[in-house]
Amino acid sequence: QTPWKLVIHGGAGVIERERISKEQDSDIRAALTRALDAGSKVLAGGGEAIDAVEAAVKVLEDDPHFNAGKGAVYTYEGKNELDAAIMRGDTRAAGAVAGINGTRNPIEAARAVMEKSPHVMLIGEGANIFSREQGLTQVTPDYYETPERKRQLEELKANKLSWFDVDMKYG
Amino acid sequence: TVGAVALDAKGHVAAATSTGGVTGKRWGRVGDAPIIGAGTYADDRACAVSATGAGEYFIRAGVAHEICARMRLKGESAKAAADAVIADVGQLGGTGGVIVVSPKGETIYSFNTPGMYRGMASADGKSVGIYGDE
Repeated sequence: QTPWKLVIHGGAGVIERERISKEQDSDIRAALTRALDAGSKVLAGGGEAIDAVEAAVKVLEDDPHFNAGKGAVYTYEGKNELDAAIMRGDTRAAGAVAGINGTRNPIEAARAVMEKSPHVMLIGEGANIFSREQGLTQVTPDYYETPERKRQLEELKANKLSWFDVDMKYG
Repeated sequence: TVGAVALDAKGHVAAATSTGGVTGKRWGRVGDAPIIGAGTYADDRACAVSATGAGEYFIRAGVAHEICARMRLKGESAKAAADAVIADVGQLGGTGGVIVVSPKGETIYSFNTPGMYRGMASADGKSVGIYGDE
């Protein structure tokens, strides 16, 4: 047997100690740990890598500290447009969605594209329809909202900053 | 952006990435996360990669596939390949990072930003980090 491994990320950018409170630091580390635990549980039980990465990403999508799922950033129009992709190394099967909203966990939609369609990428309203047809959990637009993301959009609009200036935690 | 890469007990790798994009995006902008080969890629012959960063630069560099291709065709380690490709992104003017796992069991981070939210686990234990010096 191969020793199993799992690596996760929750975004990169100008992340400095003086810009993150102790509470935020603690919450973020706890969320990362939960994501590792979710993926590790799959792998330690002999499960597949594809199931482990989906499980880990879903934890991070559900946590408002990260720019994915709940807590995703706003478009200029004040909406959330979510993107996700998944790929397995044994068959190189892959699935992706772009510009979707309404699906609670976009990574589930990407996996459904990979496994339940002959395609690799679906976008926009078509991808939303596909997600609903696959029976994936749907949410209303307010599910994704967080006060911090609203503040960031307002700051961008008020200061006419470039896209990359507001938060510098990329996606 | 969030992501994960894994190696299972059967020696197979996988990658997943999910994002909201960038604040204030317009015109249906899409970054690298859902672009297979840019922000996400997995190939048992080389590695699995998930990226986070300034998406347009990662698309132009074909980051995830490029890392796997360097490992498969040049025989580079995961660390060498990832560092080289992230350096290339930097040359283009982009910033961000990647996580990589290989079928050999290599697990690495590579980023050119001050920090990256990240974590790593195996049967031996787990660790998380935020800042660049951790």
